[in-house]
Amino acid sequence: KEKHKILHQLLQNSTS
Amino acid sequence: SPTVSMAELDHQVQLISKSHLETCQYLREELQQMSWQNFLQDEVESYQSKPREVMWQLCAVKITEAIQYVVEFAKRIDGFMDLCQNDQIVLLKAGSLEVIFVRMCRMFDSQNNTVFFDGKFAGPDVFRALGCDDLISSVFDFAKSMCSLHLSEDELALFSAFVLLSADRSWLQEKLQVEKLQQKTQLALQHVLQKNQREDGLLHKLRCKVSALRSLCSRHTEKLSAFRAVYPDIVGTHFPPLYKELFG
Repeated sequence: KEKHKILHQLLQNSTS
Repeated sequence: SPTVSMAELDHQVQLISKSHLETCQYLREELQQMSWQNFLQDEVESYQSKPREVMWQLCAVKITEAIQYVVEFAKRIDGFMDLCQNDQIVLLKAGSLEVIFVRMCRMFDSQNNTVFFDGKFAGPDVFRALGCDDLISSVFDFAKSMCSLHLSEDELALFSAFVLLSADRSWLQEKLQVEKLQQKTQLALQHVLQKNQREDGLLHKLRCKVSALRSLCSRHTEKLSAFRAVYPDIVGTHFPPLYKELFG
């Protein structure tokens, strides 16, 4: 998870 | 397929087209309005005289911006967020650049052999400082051949989703789930091609593009490794973190 921190974050952000 | 109705396929086409239009970064009309704006010779020369690492960094930033839109596209594809997180990441790591290359044909002017980049339309010579003329020329050739298919926005949307949902990517944990999504997308793509009365061979032509996309992406990875071998600190400290996560 640490390796793809930003991608995880982008995926978790709700779609605007 | 006997398990998917026409109405479901229509719905699928509508959903994916909507997701595509909401996340495509530039609308066709916007691009059309800017289509007369080409870089002037002195501007081309200024890109060419940038240090290699500065031009690489600029392109990495532009690719990263585009990738953020592809992530949003993926999130809005029905079923994508139901996949396990590992598989979401695997599909985006392998497919986001491929989708950017597919989307590039919207920003490409075949007549002038230019692509919208950094505010204006740029020919391949703008990218000379990267030191990857062969790759750049292949990317332009790919965009030109995609343009020659004259895909509509809904066809492009479905093809992008089909590329992103490739079930043959390495390291997928729930391959079957991805396969189901990709099959459903392929049916929707076939459905839209039929509905738009496209020629019979178009689906085959699109399937051939998949291997071209893979080749472009692996060549991008090779060029990045070669660049990183010479400029490890530039990549480490100046490249966007998301770019490093995806291609590092």
